[in-house]
Amino acid sequence: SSSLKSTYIVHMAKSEMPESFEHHTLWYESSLQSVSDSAEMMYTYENAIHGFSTRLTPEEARLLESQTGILAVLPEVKYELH
Amino acid sequence: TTRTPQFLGLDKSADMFPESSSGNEVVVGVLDTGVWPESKSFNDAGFGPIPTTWKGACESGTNFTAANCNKKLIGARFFSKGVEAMLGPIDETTESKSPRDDDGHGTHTSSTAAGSVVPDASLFGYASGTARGMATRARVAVYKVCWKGGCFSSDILAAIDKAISDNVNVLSLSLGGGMSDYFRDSVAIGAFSAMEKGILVSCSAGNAGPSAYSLSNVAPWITTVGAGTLDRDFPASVSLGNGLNYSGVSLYRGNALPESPLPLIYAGNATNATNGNLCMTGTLSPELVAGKIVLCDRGMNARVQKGAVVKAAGGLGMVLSNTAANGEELVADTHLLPATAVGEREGNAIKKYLFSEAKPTVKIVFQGTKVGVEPSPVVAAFSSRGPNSITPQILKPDLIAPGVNILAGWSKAVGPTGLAVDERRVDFNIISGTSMSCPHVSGLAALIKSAHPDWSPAAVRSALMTTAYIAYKNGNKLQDSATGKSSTPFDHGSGHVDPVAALNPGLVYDLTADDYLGFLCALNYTATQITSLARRKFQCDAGKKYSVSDLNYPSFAVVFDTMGGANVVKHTRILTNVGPAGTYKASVTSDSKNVKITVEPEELSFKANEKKSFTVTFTSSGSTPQKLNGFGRLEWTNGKNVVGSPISISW
Repeated sequence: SSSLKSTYIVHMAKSEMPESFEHHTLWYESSLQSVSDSAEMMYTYENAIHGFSTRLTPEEARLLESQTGILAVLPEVKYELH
Repeated sequence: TTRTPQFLGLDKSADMFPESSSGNEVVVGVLDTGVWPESKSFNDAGFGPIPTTWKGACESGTNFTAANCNKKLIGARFFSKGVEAMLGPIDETTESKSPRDDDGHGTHTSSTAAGSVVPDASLFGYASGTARGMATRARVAVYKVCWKGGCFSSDILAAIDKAISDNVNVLSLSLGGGMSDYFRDSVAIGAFSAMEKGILVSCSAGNAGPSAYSLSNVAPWITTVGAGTLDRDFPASVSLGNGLNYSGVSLYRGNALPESPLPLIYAGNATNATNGNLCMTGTLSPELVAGKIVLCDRGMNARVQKGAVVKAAGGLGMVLSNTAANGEELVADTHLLPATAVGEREGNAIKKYLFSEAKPTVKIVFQGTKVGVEPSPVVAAFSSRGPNSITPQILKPDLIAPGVNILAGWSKAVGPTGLAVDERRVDFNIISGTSMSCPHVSGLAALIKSAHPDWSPAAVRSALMTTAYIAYKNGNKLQDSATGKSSTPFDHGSGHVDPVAALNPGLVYDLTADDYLGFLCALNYTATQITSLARRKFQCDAGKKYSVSDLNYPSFAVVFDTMGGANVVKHTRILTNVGPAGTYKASVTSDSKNVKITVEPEELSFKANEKKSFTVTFTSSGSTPQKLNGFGRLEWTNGKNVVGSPISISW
């Protein structure tokens, strides 16, 4: 259920993108859709990392992390001002 | 800021920094709570066209349009998808869904780094003078990532992502998120990519001091900044009925207290709550505190909140006493009622009087602003301390900079205390934290970058670190506010920043992105973890021996195995000459008799731009000493430049 969803930052190995994808964002979307029908990309990262952030259940996150081309699926962390 | 330019010697050396006139435009990006663009600190008078390399934008939203930017404030973006996904939509009636700063923190940090010159600045007359940022001619780009609900990693990473493509030169982050390994920490990950693009990333060390291992933002590609005091204070003394006086500090300005002494009561005796001594909301009995000055203990809730609690209960004033957690370090606040903060020792003395006197009385005497306070700087007690909990072989913090009672720009959306009940509005506020010291270094890095546009982020950091000072003019070592004794490299890193010396460091310890990747190989990071940070396939060379101690860092953290036997640790470094040709000689000092330190070679002769390597060998006698940390220093000097590196030795 969506109430169990948390934010994750998904790190992708861009060099492992299958040639069938014309653009890396299409590959990101396809990877995301393979574990979740409803999840949407919040941010797509181009410079700081290769990847995106999204809302997933823990099970979806675990499934995504096991896929080829996924380097890491890291949970959202709260930072504080100093 | 109104004092740090003099304190750092910038006022005497303005012509040494070319800044924008030479066309070497530098953009400082600040990730924080946004910006109050109407602040005079973002006045763009005298600024030329925005650099053609700038790709940033001024985003519109609540009470903010592109018209709020100018030739000084050239970028303003906000990132809220992460916080909204976590906490629900932003309530735009209480918080601006735009780059506008409703908090004040972001306006303070960005104006500290690169604010324009503003004459006649002060907070209620305190700290009056001409306010300016460290790099007055640098351009500012703000990236709002912190909201009332906090700062979330997905938003922070998105902001760094944009800042890189916008083409900032320096990134300033006065925030932290605990201690996680580099490949799990979004700030470290984003900072790595920024560093690869030539962007210097300066981060606050944290306010979790004086506990050991309390640092955040310790990745070696980040410049980690601790906090020290200025030579300025805001005395407000406590005068007791028995004739004894105790010193305190305050930024209170408002209705004065009566001339005659007022009754004094301890908050712990004016409450039914177990933590009533802390003056928590709703814990004070109005019948007992009305018309009196209340002594509250520090801890749990915000210091200014305690003042508001006393005021709401009918108290006329407050004496805020430190406890053992804060010792004698005093932080001045703009309380809503007449109040002063005293150290633990003074607080205990006042309590002793209070408990022994049937009708104790007190007066608070506000004495304004005092400059020339010595010794200064002193390491702030709150400044987070080493050792580095992630990689003990990298000494952190890197250096300290002014971070106590700093005056800088503020948001008009909030009062100087940040409390909802505070309806005062100010152009400038005085606050403390490593949040304040970080943008000092960010701005100074921008100055160095403008003078040396071809230097890498590591070279700029090296210049700032190797020229930092560790002793006062009288030769005494820098002090630690937490202990009253000399501070160590775990407290002050390489020392206190000296930007004028950093301009011409003589030699630098340079580093490339590949050097850091080799460092990750030495940490036995997996290929996946390294690829995550590097954003490209990087294979550690199986035939190569990687060593953490060979990272070309401008400081030395030696860790000996305690499992007996003679122990030898070698650190190899490469120095790059950024001055004229010359010969440098090495000298080493150490307080650790159990360790022999040798430098090979002891003398290095450089041509212009030449690189030379050397090795420092640390040999432990074998027995683990009672004191598990030792400290020392390596200096290379040509008679003019001194290239200093701190040494920490741990067992």
